[in-house]
Amino acid sequence: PATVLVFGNEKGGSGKSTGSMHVIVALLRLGFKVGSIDLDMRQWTLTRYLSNRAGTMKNDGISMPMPVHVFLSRSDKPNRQEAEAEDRQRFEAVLKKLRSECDFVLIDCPGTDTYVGRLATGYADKLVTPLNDSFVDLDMLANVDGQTGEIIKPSVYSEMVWEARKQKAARDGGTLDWIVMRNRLSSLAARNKQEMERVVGLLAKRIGFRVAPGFSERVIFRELFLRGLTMLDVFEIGDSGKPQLSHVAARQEVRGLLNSLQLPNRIP
Amino acid sequence: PATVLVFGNEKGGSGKSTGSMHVIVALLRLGFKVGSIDLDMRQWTLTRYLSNRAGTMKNDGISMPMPVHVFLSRSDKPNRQEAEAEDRQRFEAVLKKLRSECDFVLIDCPGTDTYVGRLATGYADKLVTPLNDSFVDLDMLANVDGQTGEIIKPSVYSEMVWEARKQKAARDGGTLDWIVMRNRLSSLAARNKQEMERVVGLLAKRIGFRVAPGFSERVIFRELFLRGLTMLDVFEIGDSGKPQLSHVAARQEVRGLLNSLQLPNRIP
Ligand SMILES: Nc1ncnc2c1ncn2[C@@H]1O[C@H](COP(=O)(O)OP(=O)(O)OP(=O)(O)O)[C@@H](O)[C@H]1O
Ligand SMILES: Nc1ncnc2c1ncn2[C@@H]1O[C@H](COP(=O)(O)OP(=O)(O)OP(=O)(O)O)[C@@H](O)[C@H]1O
Ligand SMILES: [Mg+2]
Ligand SMILES: [Mg+2]
Repeated sequence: PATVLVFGNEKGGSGKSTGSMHVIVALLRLGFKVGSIDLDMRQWTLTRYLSNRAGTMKNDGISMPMPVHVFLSRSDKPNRQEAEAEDRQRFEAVLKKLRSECDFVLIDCPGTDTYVGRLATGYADKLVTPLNDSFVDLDMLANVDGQTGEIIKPSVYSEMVWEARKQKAARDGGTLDWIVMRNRLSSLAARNKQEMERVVGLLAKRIGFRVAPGFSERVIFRELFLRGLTMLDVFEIGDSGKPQLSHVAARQEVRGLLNSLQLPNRIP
Repeated sequence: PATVLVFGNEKGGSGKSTGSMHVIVALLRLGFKVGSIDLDMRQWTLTRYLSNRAGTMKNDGISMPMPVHVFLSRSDKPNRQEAEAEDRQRFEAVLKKLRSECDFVLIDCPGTDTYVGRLATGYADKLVTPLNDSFVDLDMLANVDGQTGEIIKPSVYSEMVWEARKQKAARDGGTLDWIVMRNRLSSLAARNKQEMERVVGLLAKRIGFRVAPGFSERVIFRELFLRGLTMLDVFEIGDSGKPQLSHVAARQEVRGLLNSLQLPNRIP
């Protein structure tokens, strides 16, 4: 069945939906069949991005590859346990269906701790965690001592991933490959960047994840949202004349991320 | 009693905790007595920032102004209604106490839809909503048509603020002054910036908020988190030699934000 890619990080605004959309389109452009699930049952950023894409296709009379997309709504049962049981049943049914039909299933998690977010992480073959280049974001992975720069202890999100790994192993003996992708890297700010690189490298060994090169801070990653496009689309649909230098660099960053995910070799 | 400032936006990572901390320190440095409440009952970013500050004071043997800080924990009652009743009772008791003791009470909300976040917004005299300079973030305030650039309808967060305004008016006839602060403004990317400026300006009139100048993308806004400092502290505690140009510009942005909040004139 399909490889399950989960974009997760409880820290809000780290780049989960942006990363999800770019990886979805990159896999589609390689010819794979992709399923996607939006678990952010209030913001719907990925769902909105895809519906903007459908709007552009209709409006401009063009065709672009689209994933098989599903968004779930929250159970409204007043009792927490009954609501969670219903959320689980809906999620597992959708995941089973998409895994049987697609090469890859990509899940975008909300930027907060939710029952379905934890559940989905326990099904991940690959977990991709975008991280702003900031010690504020790092704080969700581990507490770092402000005076010495040493790692004190893993924090709530890392502990959740540890639980998800155990669940997965117990269910089907599977493993979870955890990749942290640095996002919105600034072209300046050398000192902060180096210090983050050092601590993220230490943390990778200690709590068991790999570090991917990630994306720089580039306006192209966000300015096409309303039209549902990514820089992987603009050249193909003849939208933007000669490819600009920043588009080329951004496309390379998406390709770099895809390579670092080390996805299983499939023939589209 | 105190003026209540709420930093809120359901969009994750827009800059609520960063904005909160800088406004807290700016008010403290003006000599005001400030209370603060962290409603992000899982990430605790503001609480972590302040505990790092206390760590630096202890470690370096220096003294810096501190707010009267409270963090609440979530009720664990299994029934949603009972849990909300307990959350409300705790929050209202803390708010009442801080309002009687302080000049300003500042509340940092989580980046998601929570019962206490909505409750706190209904007590705001000033609501400050940081916004990344991105149509992805704007989507939480209003749905914009990707083809025409027109505003289709206000979205979930704006509707929540509308409800909160009604609640406040019904409770004590008070009004809520809503300020949207643009955050992480890039020094490049003119086209996206202008387009955002245009749409945010239209939206301000339509759904009733004011736009504050806000903060640029500057590493100084995030690199002092582990030591619990802001650029308003470094010169006072003799930490960084000659003030650097970027520090001066960042301090001016904080002062600009404080001015645009139009806080009631109080003598510290
Ligand atoms: N590499 C990048 N360059 C420029 N802007 C970016 C980049 N990555 C993300 N952004 C912007 O940063 C903001 C946060 O990104 P996004 O919404 O994808 O994060 P998220 O983790 O999905 O957030 P949430 O926690 O709310 O779900 C958005 O305004 C987005 O447009
Ligand atoms: N003006 C700025 N310049 C540079 N970095 C910033 C700026 N404002 C915020 N950041 C960084 O952006 C990220 C998000 O900011 P912050 O955590 O304050 O947002 P938030 O809205 O409180 O997030 P959450 O929704 O998770 O509570 C952090 O990594 C922070 O360091
Ligand atoms: Mg998202
Ligand atoms: Mg926060």
